[in-house]
Amino acid sequence: SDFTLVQLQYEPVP
Amino acid sequence: TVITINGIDFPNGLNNQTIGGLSWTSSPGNFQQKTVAGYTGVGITGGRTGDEIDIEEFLTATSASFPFWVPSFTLGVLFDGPEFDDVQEVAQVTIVSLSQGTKVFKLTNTYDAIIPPDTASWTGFGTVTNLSPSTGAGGAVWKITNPFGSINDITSIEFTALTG
Repeated sequence: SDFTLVQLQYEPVP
Repeated sequence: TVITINGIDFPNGLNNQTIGGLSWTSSPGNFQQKTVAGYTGVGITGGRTGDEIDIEEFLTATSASFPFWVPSFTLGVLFDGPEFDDVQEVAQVTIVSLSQGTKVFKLTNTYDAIIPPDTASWTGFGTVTNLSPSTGAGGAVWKITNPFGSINDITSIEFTALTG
């Protein structure tokens, strides 16, 4: 098994 | 404000870099971009493939200053078997939450003899969408939306591959 990371989205939480 | 980090943002050959406000590391190899079917993702040098995140290779993002919520992540070249004489590939995603500790999830590309639909199973929350099919000409790209549900105090996220 193997793959790539195409995108990560995150939202900082105060 | 949602921040988006893409595979093309990772500089090839480095293994430790702040990208999009998170501290990213790869081990034991270095960042290595790979483009298939128009989708560019970041993998890691070495291992079974020189440009993908393989078993016992780890791509990790850490935030030292603030916790975060994850609206989505997208993985590429996670195939399901016959295209490349391979297995149903499995990605493991581990998060560390301030309130819930370490949580481990898996994404498995489940084999479909006829596609569409092209399906994968995710052990977390949210929804799984195929963006590019698991075919010889496709990129086997999967977007997981709201993957960790309401967990909004994440301080790190790690990607690695498991035996398929």
